[in-house]
Amino acid sequence: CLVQIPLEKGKSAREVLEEQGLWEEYRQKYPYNPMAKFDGSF
Amino acid sequence: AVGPESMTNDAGLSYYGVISIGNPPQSFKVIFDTGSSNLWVPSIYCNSAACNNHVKFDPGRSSTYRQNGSPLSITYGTGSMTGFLGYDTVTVGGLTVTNQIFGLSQTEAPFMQYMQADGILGLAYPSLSASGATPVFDNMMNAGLIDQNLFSVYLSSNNQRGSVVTFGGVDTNHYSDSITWIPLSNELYWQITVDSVSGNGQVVACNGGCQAIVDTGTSLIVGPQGDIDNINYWLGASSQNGEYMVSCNNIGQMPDVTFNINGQQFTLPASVYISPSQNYGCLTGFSGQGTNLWILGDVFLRQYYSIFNRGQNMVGLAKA
Repeated sequence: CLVQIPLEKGKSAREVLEEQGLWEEYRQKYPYNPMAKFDGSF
Repeated sequence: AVGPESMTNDAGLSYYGVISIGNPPQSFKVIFDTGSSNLWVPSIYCNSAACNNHVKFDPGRSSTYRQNGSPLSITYGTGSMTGFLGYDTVTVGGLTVTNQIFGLSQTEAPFMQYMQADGILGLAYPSLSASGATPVFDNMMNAGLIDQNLFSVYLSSNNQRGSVVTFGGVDTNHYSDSITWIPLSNELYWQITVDSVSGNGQVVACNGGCQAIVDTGTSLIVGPQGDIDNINYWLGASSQNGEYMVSCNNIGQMPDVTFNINGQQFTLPASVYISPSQNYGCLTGFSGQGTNLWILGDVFLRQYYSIFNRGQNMVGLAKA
């Protein structure tokens, strides 16, 4: 018995922000740290 | 008190699935994130632009909701989410998990406004979970809802549809060849040991071995800055504001990058690790940061069907 949940591949936040011309502003204002979610354990 | 837990806030994330919470059910789009362990969704107690752009859970509309009330604070690189905890029935793909503890957001970072997903469903180990909240998958296992204590993920490369999370088993339709089973090196995340990263037969990164987290909640392949610089230099990419760009015309001539794991080779062709950007040409999927840890995110997982085996504490990888 496999239970499957289909995933949709939608627009990323980056794509939306690029379309609106806001990407550069947002990436500078909210710089992304990919390790932030793991920092507590490393 | 609820301790802070860092969370995902990756602008490149694009895969989400639908779950429901409460009775009658309220539906939410969530990112299935193997790099965290909490479930949370926006709530009616949040009125920021980020929350107003998403579906909000209303506990008053659910006959099965029970308040926990403990505060929840999740900090991440570009902002934070705060809220409180409650219990309700959560339905995931036809599996009904009763009394599931989850977070109801009260504040969210402005950045969240632009994400299509409403919330996050964490699929890592319970010891990572904020406030000790039992993760959804642990409740599935404890209630005997699934045949095997594992789940698997297929991320389609191009199509908007076709990607899937499978609970309780492996879908043989989504991979070819055999599965390589890799023991976890840390049963907190889905963390494994990578022996090296190579290209054209030469080691280009992770010389002598390194640790990597298999994370559906990270869009790129992330590694130590020096190693990532080496790979991108070797690929001929140029750096701008922390991103690495190549000419889109060169993709056909660019080499494979191979992750050597547990004696097996996991190879990524350029068509997998290069992606076009609307305003920025073509970007490589290798991103640097300041620790020694690697993250094998969606760029890697689109090429390799991944199986997350809680029963045996192993990750399985097979060619998607």
